[in-house]
Amino acid sequence: MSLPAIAIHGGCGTLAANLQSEADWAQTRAHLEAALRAGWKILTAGGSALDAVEAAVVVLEDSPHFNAGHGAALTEQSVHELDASIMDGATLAAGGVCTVRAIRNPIRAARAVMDQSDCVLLSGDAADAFARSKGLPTVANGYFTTERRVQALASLKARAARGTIGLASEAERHG
Amino acid sequence: TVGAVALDRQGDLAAATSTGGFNNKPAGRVGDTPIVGAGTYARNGVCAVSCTGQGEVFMRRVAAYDVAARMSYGGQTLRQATDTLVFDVMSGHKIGAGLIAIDAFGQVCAPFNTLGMARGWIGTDGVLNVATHK
Repeated sequence: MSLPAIAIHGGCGTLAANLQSEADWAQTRAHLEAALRAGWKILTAGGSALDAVEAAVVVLEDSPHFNAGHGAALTEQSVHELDASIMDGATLAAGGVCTVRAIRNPIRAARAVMDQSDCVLLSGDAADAFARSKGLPTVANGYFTTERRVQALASLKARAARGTIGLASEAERHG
Repeated sequence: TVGAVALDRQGDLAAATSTGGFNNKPAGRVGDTPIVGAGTYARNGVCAVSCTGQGEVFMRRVAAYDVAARMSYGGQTLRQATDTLVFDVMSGHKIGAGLIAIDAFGQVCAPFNTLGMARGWIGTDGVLNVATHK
Protein backbone atom coordinates (compact mmCIF):
# COMPACT_ATOMS: atom_id res chain seq x y z
CA MET A 1 0.00 0.00 0.00
CA SER A 2 1.45 3.36 -1.08
CA LEU A 3 0.68 6.86 0.08
CA PRO A 4 -0.84 8.66 -2.91
CA ALA A 5 0.61 11.77 -4.49
CA ILE A 6 -0.14 13.88 -7.54
CA ALA A 7 1.52 16.70 -9.46
CA ILE A 8 0.33 18.91 -12.31
CA HIS A 9 1.68 21.58 -14.62
CA GLY A 10 0.07 24.26 -16.76
CA GLY A 11 3.02 24.96 -19.01
CA CYS A 12 6.29 26.85 -18.62
CA GLY A 13 7.40 30.14 -20.14
CA THR A 14 8.03 33.76 -19.41
CA LEU A 15 4.90 34.23 -17.30
CA ALA A 16 5.59 37.96 -17.40
CA ALA A 17 3.57 39.79 -14.80
CA ASN A 18 2.30 42.32 -17.34
CA LEU A 19 0.73 39.69 -19.59
CA GLN A 20 -2.30 39.30 -17.39
CA SER A 21 -3.86 40.92 -14.38
CA GLU A 22 -3.42 39.86 -10.80
CA ALA A 23 -7.01 38.64 -10.91
CA ASP A 24 -6.09 36.43 -13.87
CA TRP A 25 -3.10 35.06 -11.98
CA ALA A 26 -5.32 34.35 -8.98
CA GLN A 27 -7.78 32.49 -11.19
CA THR A 28 -4.91 30.59 -12.80
CA ARG A 29 -3.79 29.40 -9.38
CA ALA A 30 -7.38 28.57 -8.42
CA HIS A 31 -7.75 26.38 -11.49
CA LEU A 32 -4.47 24.64 -10.72
CA GLU A 33 -5.80 23.93 -7.24
CA ALA A 34 -9.09 22.66 -8.66
CA ALA A 35 -7.21 20.28 -10.96
CA LEU A 36 -5.17 18.95 -8.07
CA ARG A 37 -8.25 18.43 -5.94
CA ALA A 38 -10.02 16.59 -8.77
CA GLY A 39 -7.19 14.10 -8.99
CA TRP A 40 -6.64 13.92 -5.24
CA LYS A 41 -10.29 13.11 -4.59
CA ILE A 42 -9.94 10.02 -6.76
CA LEU A 43 -6.64 8.95 -5.20
CA THR A 44 -7.83 9.27 -1.60
CA ALA A 45 -10.95 7.26 -2.43
CA GLY A 46 -8.71 4.41 -3.55
CA GLY A 47 -9.05 5.16 -7.25
CA SER A 48 -6.38 4.67 -9.85
CA ALA A 49 -3.55 7.01 -10.79
CA LEU A 50 -4.79 6.73 -14.35
CA ASP A 51 -8.23 8.09 -13.45
CA ALA A 52 -6.63 10.79 -11.30
CA VAL A 53 -4.36 12.20 -14.01
CA GLU A 54 -7.20 12.17 -16.53
CA ALA A 55 -9.50 14.04 -14.15
CA ALA A 56 -6.84 16.63 -13.35
CA VAL A 57 -6.06 17.29 -17.00
CA VAL A 58 -9.75 17.68 -17.86
CA VAL A 59 -9.97 20.56 -15.37
CA LEU A 60 -6.96 22.24 -16.96
CA GLU A 61 -8.32 21.68 -20.47
CA ASP A 62 -11.56 23.40 -19.46
CA SER A 63 -9.74 26.45 -18.09
CA PRO A 64 -9.06 29.42 -20.41
CA HIS A 65 -5.74 30.06 -18.65
CA PHE A 66 -3.78 27.17 -20.13
CA ASN A 67 -2.67 26.14 -23.59
CA ALA A 68 -4.89 23.06 -23.92
CA GLY A 69 -8.57 22.59 -24.69
CA HIS A 70 -10.44 25.87 -24.13
CA GLY A 71 -7.62 28.41 -24.26
CA ALA A 72 -5.39 26.53 -26.70
CA ALA A 73 -3.04 28.27 -29.11
CA LEU A 74 -4.07 28.89 -32.72
CA THR A 75 -2.37 27.53 -35.82
CA GLU A 76 -1.23 29.73 -38.70
CA GLN A 77 -4.65 29.05 -40.23
CA SER A 78 -6.43 30.42 -37.13
CA VAL A 79 -7.82 27.08 -36.04
CA HIS A 80 -7.02 24.80 -33.12
CA GLU A 81 -5.31 21.44 -33.50
CA LEU A 82 -4.94 19.65 -30.20
CA ASP A 83 -2.71 16.81 -29.02
CA ALA A 84 -2.95 14.62 -25.91
CA SER A 85 -1.72 11.36 -24.48
CA ILE A 86 -2.03 9.21 -21.38
CA MET A 87 0.03 6.28 -20.09
CA ASP A 88 -0.55 3.58 -17.49
CA GLY A 89 2.66 2.75 -15.66
CA ALA A 90 1.27 -0.55 -14.43
CA THR A 91 0.82 -2.06 -17.88
CA LEU A 92 2.69 0.35 -20.20
CA ALA A 93 -0.61 0.75 -22.02
CA ALA A 94 -0.84 4.16 -23.69
CA GLY A 95 -3.15 6.17 -25.88
CA GLY A 96 -2.85 9.42 -27.76
CA VAL A 97 -4.55 11.72 -30.24
CA CYS A 98 -3.03 14.45 -32.38
CA THR A 99 -4.29 17.35 -34.50
CA VAL A 100 -7.85 16.84 -33.30
CA ARG A 101 -10.24 19.74 -33.85
CA ALA A 102 -13.56 18.77 -32.34
CA ILE A 103 -13.25 16.66 -29.20
CA ARG A 104 -13.95 18.88 -26.23
CA ASN A 105 -11.46 17.09 -23.96
CA PRO A 106 -8.63 15.52 -25.96
CA ILE A 107 -7.29 13.69 -22.91
CA ARG A 108 -10.54 11.71 -22.74
CA ALA A 109 -10.06 10.78 -26.39
CA ALA A 110 -6.52 9.63 -25.62
CA ARG A 111 -7.88 7.48 -22.81
CA ALA A 112 -10.48 6.02 -25.16
CA VAL A 113 -7.76 5.16 -27.68
CA MET A 114 -5.89 3.34 -24.92
CA ASP A 115 -8.89 1.51 -23.49
CA GLN A 116 -11.09 0.93 -26.53
CA SER A 117 -8.83 0.47 -29.54
CA ASP A 118 -5.87 -1.61 -30.65
CA CYS A 119 -3.91 1.55 -31.44
CA VAL A 120 -1.62 3.84 -29.48
CA LEU A 121 -2.03 7.03 -31.52
CA LEU A 122 -4.82 8.28 -33.77
CA SER A 123 -4.67 11.52 -35.76
CA GLY A 124 -6.84 14.24 -37.24
CA ASP A 125 -10.36 13.68 -38.47
CA ALA A 126 -10.10 9.94 -37.79
CA ALA A 127 -9.28 10.59 -34.15
CA ASP A 128 -12.19 13.01 -33.86
CA ALA A 129 -14.48 10.45 -35.47
CA PHE A 130 -13.22 7.69 -33.19
CA ALA A 131 -13.82 9.76 -30.08
CA ARG A 132 -17.25 10.75 -31.33
CA SER A 133 -18.09 7.09 -31.93
CA LYS A 134 -17.23 6.39 -28.30
CA GLY A 135 -19.72 8.99 -27.12
CA LEU A 136 -17.28 11.71 -26.16
CA PRO A 137 -18.63 15.28 -26.38
CA THR A 138 -17.65 17.33 -29.42
CA VAL A 139 -17.65 21.09 -29.93
CA ALA A 140 -17.23 23.58 -32.74
CA ASN A 141 -13.55 24.49 -33.14
CA GLY A 142 -14.30 28.03 -31.98
CA TYR A 143 -15.09 26.72 -28.50
CA PHE A 144 -11.34 26.48 -27.88
CA THR A 145 -10.70 30.13 -28.84
CA THR A 146 -9.99 32.86 -26.32
CA GLU A 147 -9.37 36.55 -26.99
CA ARG A 148 -5.84 36.24 -25.63
CA ARG A 149 -4.95 33.65 -28.28
CA VAL A 150 -6.52 35.70 -31.06
CA GLN A 151 -4.41 38.68 -30.05
CA ALA A 152 -1.29 36.56 -29.76
CA LEU A 153 -1.73 35.20 -33.27
CA ALA A 154 -2.43 38.66 -34.69
CA SER A 155 0.68 40.00 -32.98
CA LEU A 156 2.90 37.27 -34.39
CA LYS A 157 1.46 37.63 -37.89
CA ALA A 158 2.03 41.38 -37.71
CA ARG A 159 5.64 40.75 -36.75
CA ALA A 160 6.01 38.38 -39.67
CA ALA A 161 4.60 41.03 -42.03
CA ARG A 162 7.09 43.58 -40.67
CA GLY A 163 9.96 41.15 -40.90
CA THR A 164 10.58 41.22 -37.16
CA ILE A 165 9.45 37.70 -36.34
CA GLY A 166 12.89 36.94 -35.01
CA LEU A 167 12.36 39.51 -32.28
CA ALA A 168 9.19 37.84 -31.00
CA SER A 169 9.28 37.08 -27.30
CA GLU A 170 8.80 33.64 -25.81
CA ALA A 171 5.44 34.83 -24.55
CA GLU A 172 4.34 35.77 -28.07
CA ARG A 173 5.50 32.46 -29.49
CA HIS A 174 4.39 30.08 -26.79
CA GLY A 175 2.10 31.98 -24.43
CA THR B 1 0.59 22.54 -22.39
CA VAL B 2 -0.87 20.92 -19.30
CA GLY B 3 -0.11 17.64 -17.62
CA ALA B 4 -0.48 15.44 -14.57
CA VAL B 5 1.38 12.57 -12.94
CA ALA B 6 0.20 10.48 -10.01
CA LEU B 7 0.93 7.57 -7.69
CA ASP B 8 -2.04 5.68 -6.28
CA ARG B 9 -2.49 3.48 -3.22
CA GLN B 10 -1.85 0.35 -5.27
CA GLY B 11 1.58 1.71 -6.13
CA ASP B 12 0.64 2.34 -9.75
CA LEU B 13 1.97 5.34 -11.64
CA ALA B 14 0.32 7.24 -14.50
CA ALA B 15 0.99 10.29 -16.66
CA ALA B 16 -1.14 12.48 -18.93
CA THR B 17 -0.42 15.52 -21.11
CA SER B 18 -2.57 17.76 -23.33
CA THR B 19 -1.70 20.77 -25.47
CA GLY B 20 -2.64 23.24 -28.17
CA GLY B 21 0.92 23.38 -29.46
CA PHE B 22 2.36 26.83 -30.05
CA ASN B 23 1.12 30.12 -31.45
CA ASN B 24 1.05 30.29 -35.26
CA LYS B 25 2.19 26.67 -35.62
CA PRO B 26 1.95 25.08 -39.08
CA ALA B 27 -1.20 23.10 -39.77
CA GLY B 28 -0.59 19.43 -39.14
CA ARG B 29 2.35 19.95 -36.81
CA VAL B 30 2.56 17.37 -34.03
CA GLY B 31 4.69 17.97 -30.98
CA ASP B 32 5.97 15.77 -28.20
CA THR B 33 2.78 15.70 -26.15
CA PRO B 34 1.03 12.74 -27.82
CA ILE B 35 4.28 10.82 -28.44
CA VAL B 36 4.81 8.15 -25.80
CA GLY B 37 8.30 8.53 -24.37
CA ALA B 38 8.77 12.07 -25.66
CA GLY B 39 6.29 14.22 -23.75
CA THR B 40 4.63 11.57 -21.62
CA TYR B 41 5.84 8.39 -19.96
CA ALA B 42 4.97 6.19 -16.98
CA ARG B 43 6.43 2.95 -15.72
CA ASN B 44 5.68 1.37 -12.38
CA GLY B 45 8.60 1.16 -10.01
CA VAL B 46 10.41 3.97 -11.80
CA CYS B 47 8.56 7.22 -12.52
CA ALA B 48 5.81 9.05 -14.38
CA VAL B 49 6.67 12.17 -16.42
CA SER B 50 4.80 14.95 -18.25
CA CYS B 51 6.82 17.54 -20.21
CA THR B 52 6.28 21.10 -21.43
CA GLY B 53 8.41 23.17 -23.77
CA GLN B 54 9.60 23.18 -27.38
CA GLY B 55 8.28 19.82 -28.49
CA GLU B 56 10.68 19.13 -31.34
CA VAL B 57 13.63 18.92 -28.96
CA PHE B 58 11.70 16.74 -26.51
CA MET B 59 10.99 14.37 -29.39
CA ARG B 60 14.62 14.22 -30.53
CA ARG B 61 15.78 13.55 -26.98
CA VAL B 62 12.90 11.15 -26.14
CA ALA B 63 12.79 13.31 -23.06
CA ALA B 64 10.21 11.68 -20.80
CA TYR B 65 11.70 8.25 -21.37
CA ASP B 66 15.16 9.72 -20.84
CA VAL B 67 14.21 10.50 -17.24
CA ALA B 68 13.08 6.91 -16.69
CA ALA B 69 16.19 5.51 -18.37
CA ARG B 70 18.51 7.63 -16.25
CA MET B 71 16.82 6.18 -13.19
CA SER B 72 16.43 2.54 -14.21
CA TYR B 73 19.70 2.11 -16.13
CA GLY B 74 21.86 4.77 -14.56
CA GLY B 75 20.69 4.54 -10.98
CA GLN B 76 19.96 8.24 -10.74
CA THR B 77 17.37 9.57 -8.32
CA LEU B 78 14.30 11.35 -9.66
CA ARG B 79 15.85 14.68 -8.72
CA GLN B 80 19.14 13.89 -10.46
CA ALA B 81 17.42 12.60 -13.60
CA THR B 82 15.00 15.49 -13.98
CA ASP B 83 17.55 18.18 -13.16
CA THR B 84 20.02 16.71 -15.64
CA LEU B 85 17.42 16.67 -18.40
CA VAL B 86 16.08 20.16 -17.83
CA PHE B 87 19.17 22.08 -16.73
CA ASP B 88 21.89 20.28 -18.68
CA VAL B 89 20.37 18.64 -21.74
CA MET B 90 17.55 21.06 -22.55
CA SER B 91 19.37 24.18 -21.46
CA GLY B 92 22.21 23.03 -23.71
CA HIS B 93 19.78 23.32 -26.61
CA LYS B 94 18.90 26.83 -25.40
CA ILE B 95 15.21 26.05 -25.23
CA GLY B 96 12.63 26.68 -22.55
CA ALA B 97 11.72 23.42 -20.86
CA GLY B 98 9.92 22.11 -17.84
CA LEU B 99 8.40 18.91 -16.56
CA ILE B 100 6.70 17.29 -13.65
CA ALA B 101 7.67 13.84 -12.46
CA ILE B 102 6.86 11.49 -9.63
CA ASP B 103 8.69 8.36 -8.52
CA ALA B 104 7.51 5.08 -7.00
CA PHE B 105 7.76 6.58 -3.50
CA GLY B 106 5.63 9.60 -4.29
CA GLN B 107 8.49 12.08 -4.45
CA VAL B 108 7.64 14.95 -6.81
CA CYS B 109 10.03 17.04 -8.92
CA ALA B 110 8.99 20.02 -11.06
CA PRO B 111 12.11 21.59 -12.61
CA PHE B 112 11.97 24.30 -15.30
CA ASN B 113 14.57 26.55 -16.89
CA THR B 114 12.20 29.40 -17.78
CA LEU B 115 11.05 32.32 -15.64
CA GLY B 116 8.03 30.39 -14.48
CA MET B 117 5.93 27.29 -14.75
CA ALA B 118 2.35 26.91 -13.61
CA ARG B 119 2.51 23.91 -11.31
CA GLY B 120 1.16 22.24 -8.22
CA TRP B 121 1.34 19.06 -6.25
CA ILE B 122 -0.08 17.20 -3.29
CA GLY B 123 2.65 15.03 -1.87
CA THR B 124 2.45 11.99 0.36
CA ASP B 125 2.10 14.42 3.28
CA GLY B 126 -1.25 15.53 1.87
CA VAL B 127 -0.22 19.18 1.67
CA LEU B 128 -1.36 21.13 -1.39
CA ASN B 129 1.15 23.41 -3.12
CA VAL B 130 0.50 25.70 -6.09
CA ALA B 131 2.89 28.13 -7.79
CA THR B 132 3.34 29.99 -11.05
CA HIS B 133 6.63 31.88 -10.80
CA LYS B 134 10.05 30.97 -9.44
